[in-house]
Amino acid sequence: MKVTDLRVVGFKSFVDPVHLRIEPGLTGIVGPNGCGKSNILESLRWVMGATSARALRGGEMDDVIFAGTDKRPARDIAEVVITLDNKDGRAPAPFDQDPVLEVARKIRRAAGSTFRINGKEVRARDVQLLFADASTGANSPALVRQNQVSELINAKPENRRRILEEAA
Amino acid sequence: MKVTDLRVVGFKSFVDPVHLRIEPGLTGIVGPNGCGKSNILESLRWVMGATSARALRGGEMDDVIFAGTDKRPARDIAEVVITLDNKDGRAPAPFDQDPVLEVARKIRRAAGSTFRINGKEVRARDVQLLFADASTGANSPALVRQNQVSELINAKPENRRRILEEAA
Amino acid sequence: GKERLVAAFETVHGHFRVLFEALFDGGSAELRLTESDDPLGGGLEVYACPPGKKLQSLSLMSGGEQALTASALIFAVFLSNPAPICVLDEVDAPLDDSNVDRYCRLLNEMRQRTETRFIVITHHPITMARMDRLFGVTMAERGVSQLVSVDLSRAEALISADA
Amino acid sequence: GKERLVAAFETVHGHFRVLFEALFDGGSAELRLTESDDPLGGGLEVYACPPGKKLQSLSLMSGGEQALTASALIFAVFLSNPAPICVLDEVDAPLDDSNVDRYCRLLNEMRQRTETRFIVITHHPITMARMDRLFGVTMAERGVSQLVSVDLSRAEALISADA
Ligand SMILES: Nc1ncnc2c1ncn2[C@@H]1O[C@H](COP(=O)(O)OP(=O)(O)OP(=O)(O)O)[C@@H](O)[C@H]1O
Ligand SMILES: Nc1ncnc2c1ncn2[C@@H]1O[C@H](COP(=O)(O)OP(=O)(O)OP(=O)(O)O)[C@@H](O)[C@H]1O
Ligand SMILES: [Mg+2]
Ligand SMILES: [Mg+2]
Repeated sequence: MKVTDLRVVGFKSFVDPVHLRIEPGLTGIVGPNGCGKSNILESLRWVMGATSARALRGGEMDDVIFAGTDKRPARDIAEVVITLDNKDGRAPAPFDQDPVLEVARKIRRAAGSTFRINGKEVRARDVQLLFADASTGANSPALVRQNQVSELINAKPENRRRILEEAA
Repeated sequence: MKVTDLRVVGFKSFVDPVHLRIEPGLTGIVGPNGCGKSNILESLRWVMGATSARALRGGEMDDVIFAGTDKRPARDIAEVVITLDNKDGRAPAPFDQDPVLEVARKIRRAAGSTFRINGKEVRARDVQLLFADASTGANSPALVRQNQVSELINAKPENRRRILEEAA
Repeated sequence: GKERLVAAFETVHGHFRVLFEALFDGGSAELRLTESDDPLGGGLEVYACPPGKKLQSLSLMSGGEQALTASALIFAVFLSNPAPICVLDEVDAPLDDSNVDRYCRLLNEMRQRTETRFIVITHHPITMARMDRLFGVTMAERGVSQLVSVDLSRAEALISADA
Repeated sequence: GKERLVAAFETVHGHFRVLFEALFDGGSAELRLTESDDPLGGGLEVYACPPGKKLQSLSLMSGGEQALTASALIFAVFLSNPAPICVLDEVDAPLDDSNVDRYCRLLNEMRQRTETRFIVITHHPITMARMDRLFGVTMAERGVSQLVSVDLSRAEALISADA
């Protein structure tokens, strides 16, 4: 399974729709402090089924919805869609025949999130399993948060074991 | 009270004697990764009476003593001396008349630390109070550890209050 | 007791607002003491809002914004009760070039307004260039630290290759 | 169960040693599973020793050395079981220029040995120059993020001034 596109709208500072094509090799992301770079990583972890608002630097999950600026009103909805190339057919049934998967997560203020795969509503659990089978997911050690590197080093041995389970 | 000199020997990677003159204004310290820059800050906090080995990135206090390299044997003693200009006579008695104070801390492997002010042995408590009276000390918010800045921001409000007490 | 703390709070709060606005070229920030049954209890809440953004909890700010906000808080405490020495260990690491410049301007102001002696550990060429003097730490012999006084061009060489 | 975990451990351990020695131009590193009564319990201990230094607990390593060691561990896990995507958010922030160079060389090697797609968030000009493509995030309107595709010279301008 390959990850090919990320589309974000209403998520944190990305109030207007944004499309990031993810191609093979090394894609660099640059920009001044506070412009929204780490928010992109969080949108990826969120669509993969992240459950902890605190790990997304918020107090509650509604904190991921655009809160407004001095010129724009707050929004009530945030949505992130990740596109997967499934030509190798490794996605679990009933999606194994689809060449492309679009996994979407949408949150409405005070109403919680819904998940869809190719337009069909599914549970959070289904999305989490889809990504776990593909050796990734919201808590994958391959998604390294800012300042997280020294956390890994200073973590207790039991917590570091988790990284091995990913490799198993 | 002004801090004018720091002398380190046998402390962490500073096995050979090193003397840092601390002059007014901005003194920059540069060098490649792992060369010993943060160890200098730790030597300063240690001589001011630091009690937590963990806050000095070690497991026990003996970890501050030079552990050896592939060419040099480990040492058994570490010593740090900080020189203070007391021309304004604000040091507590019996040192209020001394124009210069030399505060020294020495540790011997498996035998613990001793403190001296101008050659006279004193308790750790005396050294800690000396620096607290001068609005500094091993845990002063003005001694900002590497990666500590985001700790201050993410700290609980009760822990942040400590910074106010410094200002009081 | 409590009066001293409240007085300190007022001073720090005043300095914090001024320093934050200088660092971010605008925006607003404030400190609030949270209530608690214990008169000397309660915590310190920090509210900060970069220019044009909405006031949010500090944890939603970016790495660089947090570093600048924390610096403003630390320096606000300084101005209320200057410490004889301050050491900043790579506080500028998360900052982009334009914020490094602002951080250095703030450092310069602190130098002029207090007697505090600053030791600034950095990898940033912009910060190095603003120092009054520079020391290099090297390990000519692996595992053994040495301290040498350096000028700017030597310092830049030190960080760009294996010393 | 336990056999899978031990097999994974052997593979990660092998890759970790090779990657660590490549990153530090020498030295040695190893992983050890700590014993525990619970067969699936126990933790993972990491031992690492830059060239010429004595083996010490990881917490005594410097900020930059920890960042490189952690990168070697993350990439060792990759080589054992490649993930489809990897995002590295300013992992190069604590590194000096020569270690940024090593980090980039390692990234390049990972690109050649795996199908993983990498997203690298950075402020470092050296890292930017090694990317296959670059995107800039700007806030032309304060508080509103936009994404633009940029070339290297535009990227450098982006980080050195207020976008
Ligand atoms: N729900 C939200 N609505 C609007 N803006 C938000 C929301 N959540 C966070 N933000 C904004 O996003 C910004 C932080 O973005 P982010 O952490 O991605 O920056 P960054 O580019 O990673 O910066 P740095 O280089 O400093 O790490 C903050 O300024 C914050 O105000
Ligand atoms: N007791 C000790 N004996 C000998 N060396 C030690 C001791 N404790 C720590 N060290 C060494 O000191 C080094 C770390 O130094 P330090 O953290 O000061 O580096 P630094 O210059 O701050 O680097 P960075 O730029 O990566 O933050 C480690 O490599 C470690 O091996
Ligand atoms: Mg960030
Ligand atoms: Mg350091």
